[in-house]
Amino acid sequence: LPISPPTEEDEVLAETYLKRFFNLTEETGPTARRGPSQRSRKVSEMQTFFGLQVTGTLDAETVTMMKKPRCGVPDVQPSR
Amino acid sequence: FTTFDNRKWQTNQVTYRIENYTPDMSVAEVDNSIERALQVWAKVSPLRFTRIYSGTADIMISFGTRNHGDSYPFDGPDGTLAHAFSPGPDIEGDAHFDDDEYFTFSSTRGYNLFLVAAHELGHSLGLSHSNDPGALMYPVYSYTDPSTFSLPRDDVNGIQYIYGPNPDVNPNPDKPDPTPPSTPDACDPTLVLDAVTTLRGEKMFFKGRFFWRSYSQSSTPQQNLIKTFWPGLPDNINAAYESQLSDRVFLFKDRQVWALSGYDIVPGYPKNLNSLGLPSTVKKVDAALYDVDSRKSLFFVGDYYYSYDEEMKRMDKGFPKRVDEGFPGMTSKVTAAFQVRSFTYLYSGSYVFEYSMRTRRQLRVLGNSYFLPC
Repeated sequence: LPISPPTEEDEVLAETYLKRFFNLTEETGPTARRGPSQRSRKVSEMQTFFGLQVTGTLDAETVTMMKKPRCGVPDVQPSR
Repeated sequence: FTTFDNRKWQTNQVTYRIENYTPDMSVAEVDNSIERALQVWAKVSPLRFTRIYSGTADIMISFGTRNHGDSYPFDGPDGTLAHAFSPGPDIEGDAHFDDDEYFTFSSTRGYNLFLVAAHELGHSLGLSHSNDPGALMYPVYSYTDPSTFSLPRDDVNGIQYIYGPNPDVNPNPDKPDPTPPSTPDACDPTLVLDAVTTLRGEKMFFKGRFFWRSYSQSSTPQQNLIKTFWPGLPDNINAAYESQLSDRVFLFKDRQVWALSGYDIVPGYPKNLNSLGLPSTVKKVDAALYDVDSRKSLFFVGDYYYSYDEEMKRMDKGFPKRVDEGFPGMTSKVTAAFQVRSFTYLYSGSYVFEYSMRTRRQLRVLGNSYFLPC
């Protein structure tokens, strides 16, 4: 697995992936600055789902998982 | 498993229609793949499927690329392979396949349409994604031989949670249906591992179709399907070991052995067991390890073990020896083995026996969870 930090390409991939499959939405307003970012929480959610080590960051394992071929249905259903 | 808020078809008689075809396969192959994918679910539920050729079916099946008319565009080759909608009117229940993928009927190239369709049709019937890596409804594609495919336990539980069991199943109790395969659980105290090995600092634990990877930077062992990493390797590995001499991991199944260099299968493998100096009478290796101090590979076969000199490419004289001769107190069959920090660990059933190779003394008896945390 690559040990280098995520590239810009990985960041874009992660953004798209989390929006599509883990319901990541745009962060706006002052609440976004409190506590871990929504993106970090969504990364953690994804890592939990796939049984990866939960770091909340885009580590190599997480990026590798994001690149695997998969079904287009979200893993987390939007709340209704 | 998870469901889409319990959305389901209100009837067990569900219709489907194949609207168009991929150019990757013949019409007959597509028809057959879809039909078999539906039967995967019909076998274990009261659902019955009828194909229609015109009009609107409950499940409309189509192939398309990029923007294909549903506000969820596909993304070109790889990435997203297909998607489907949960049961309901209009577009709901429909399954769409990304025709920028290369779909196949049976080979390991491209993406097997039967496997992709069986997953998508699970959505069409009301199942969402499962986080069980062995489940069909796991979101990541993994090749399995379609000819031996059996719907995993998690998916059977899911579909039967929504629709109940198949009322027609198993009319003949003398010939029960095969049990759906379950995903092994590291927390199961009765778990008996097939094989264990190291690989450049990682530890690997094999069981059935799966293996766990464990490495020092991560506290959570990661469970994967063997086929996800190595489509060419068999399931139910018998034994494995890492040779520090050749920097290879050898994996054994029946009379064959595969070699990995890093994560790649070394070309020219599988080879016969006699390529490692084992006599032709040996039909399978139960466990194997590489002893760093003596630089010998040890192969456990029943009550005996062999010592192989990889450098000289020959079996050491005086072998095979009884296991309890080399490892006093080890009277039960060795089912897996490896060395960690110069200590030897022999697995037998769900126990792990720790030995010092210098004194040949048994030091501790441990449980599986010592190396494979629950």
